[in-house]
Amino acid sequence: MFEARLLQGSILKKALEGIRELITSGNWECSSAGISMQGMDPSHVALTVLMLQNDLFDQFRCDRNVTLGLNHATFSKILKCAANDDIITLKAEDQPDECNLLFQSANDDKTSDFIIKLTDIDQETLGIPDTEYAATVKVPSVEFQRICRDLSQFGDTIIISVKKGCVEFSGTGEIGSAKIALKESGNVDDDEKVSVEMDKDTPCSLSFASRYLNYFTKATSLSDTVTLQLCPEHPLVVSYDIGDNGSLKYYLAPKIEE
Amino acid sequence: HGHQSSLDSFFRKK
Repeated sequence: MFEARLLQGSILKKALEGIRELITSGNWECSSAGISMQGMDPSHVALTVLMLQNDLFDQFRCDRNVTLGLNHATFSKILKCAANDDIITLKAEDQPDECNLLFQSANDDKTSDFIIKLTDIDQETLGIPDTEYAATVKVPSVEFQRICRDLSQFGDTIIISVKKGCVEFSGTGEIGSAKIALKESGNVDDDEKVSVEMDKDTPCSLSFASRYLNYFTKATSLSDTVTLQLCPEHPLVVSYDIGDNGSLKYYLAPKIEE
Repeated sequence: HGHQSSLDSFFRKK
């Protein structure tokens, strides 16, 4: 028996908005530790990894591991029936072929009860090696969303360059080119600030497809800040924390010079 | 800006 109750139901709604356009369906693995889901887009350029730890939920029970094979368009349609301040409960039997979703309104005068049919998804799980990142950059998530949107008007590639105390985003194309530089700001504890941490002082610069970065920024509402981790010739990691007990992470393969 | 690489060259299937 699996049952998980999320007081902040909006977390699930927002997570689905950040997932459904990249991966059409996925296995949501439920264990005593929490719920995790990972999947790649069809062209194997971006990997999406969702982690919702058990203490994100105010009630969490998972007697035996349960796999919920979910179609994300359907799941999203059902979640759209939930208000942002609804309490959402997920329930499933062992070896389930359906999942029960319960939405309770904040003032408890409305409850909605949905059953979603599960699908068999044979999806290999990828091992993500630990990587020493040359640079870890934190920027306000809305700022990053705006930069990706603005620069993608110039072309299909966005170059992210990090050097001491500064991160630069640039794009070039037929109409011209653009470069946006963010300086590390003073007190980095405030959510609205920029922080740039470098492993060594060697600058690094990588190119990425702007289309995917714009998919990732659909998760912006999950967190005030977004973390970018770069390492030469390695995938970019774009992370949105979900409170202190969860995250939605994206791994994007770089564009390699000829 | 070069060609798009694939994650398959970075991540191993478990």
